[in-house]
Amino acid sequence: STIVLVFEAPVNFQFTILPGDRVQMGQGLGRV
Amino acid sequence: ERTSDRFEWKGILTRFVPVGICLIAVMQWRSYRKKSSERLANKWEIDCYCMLPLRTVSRWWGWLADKEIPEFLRPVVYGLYANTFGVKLSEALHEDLRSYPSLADFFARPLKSGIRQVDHESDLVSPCDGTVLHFGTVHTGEIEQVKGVTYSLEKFLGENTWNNNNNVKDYRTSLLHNAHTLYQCVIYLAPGDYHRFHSAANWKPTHRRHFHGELLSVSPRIAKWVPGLFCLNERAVYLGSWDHGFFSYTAVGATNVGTVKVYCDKTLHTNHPKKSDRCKDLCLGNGTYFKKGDPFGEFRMG
Repeated sequence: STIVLVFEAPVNFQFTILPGDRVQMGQGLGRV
Repeated sequence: ERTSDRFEWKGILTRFVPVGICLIAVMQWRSYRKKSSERLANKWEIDCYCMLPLRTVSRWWGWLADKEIPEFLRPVVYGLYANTFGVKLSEALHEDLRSYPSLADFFARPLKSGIRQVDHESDLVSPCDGTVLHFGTVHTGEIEQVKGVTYSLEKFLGENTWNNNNNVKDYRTSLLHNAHTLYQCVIYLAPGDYHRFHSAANWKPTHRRHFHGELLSVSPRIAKWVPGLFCLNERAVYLGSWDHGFFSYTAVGATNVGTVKVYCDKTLHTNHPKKSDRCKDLCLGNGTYFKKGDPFGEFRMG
């Protein structure tokens, strides 16, 4: 199973993760 | 001398030739594995994969997983599952394995209160436990499911009927309200992970779109092999808005995990015995609002 998020954000939005990272529910993924 | 030479050569041949053959075989096998893992599936291979009775398998699996297991057997069955897939039992709300009537209930187990902290500093948080397959900006109508393997944004979300940007020809641009960019993030849930999912942001879903589709595996190996995987599979797409404009949240089903439950949407029925090519739309209105970390739904076996 997979969750896919597609969203609009300002150009300065930055992800704070890396591909292959293990993440937990509630962990920050990105911020403006 | 000749006899001793013959014995020496015989010893060398009998010892080193088989080792050499084995080494060559291993190298060839590794090269084949590397090539096949980098190769994308052809259309005929995808067609053949889709022809497999995966929906029937999924429904049978769901039926079996829903069966109540005798109490004395539960620790054995769930313990085996937990050891095989690395389930963190200490995080489960009920650590006593006897309290889960079926494997499906164990699979969709809740977590202890407060075991996950929601990062209030981030605008976007992880909706679930899992592995980040891919993320990044979307500059064209094609999105990457993993590096270099794409799927169509329009096929994935369906026709844009939810906003008034229909006069914009480019589908991606029609989703954007301002001079913003489109982003995406894909998170894969492994069999041992916590299988409930939560809101990833403060947002308001207004539409739901349920695409009946295939129930192919969504493991990273298959995602690297089958282009357009997420457009083929059954999925529940929730569309709406957040502080920065358009926001969509999609739960994609898989062979063993074909059922998606969404708590605010009782009309969603996934993994139907009959496959349909049509998608079912539902208007959720403007009254639904989710905060970061709010429970959203769960994946269930079968």
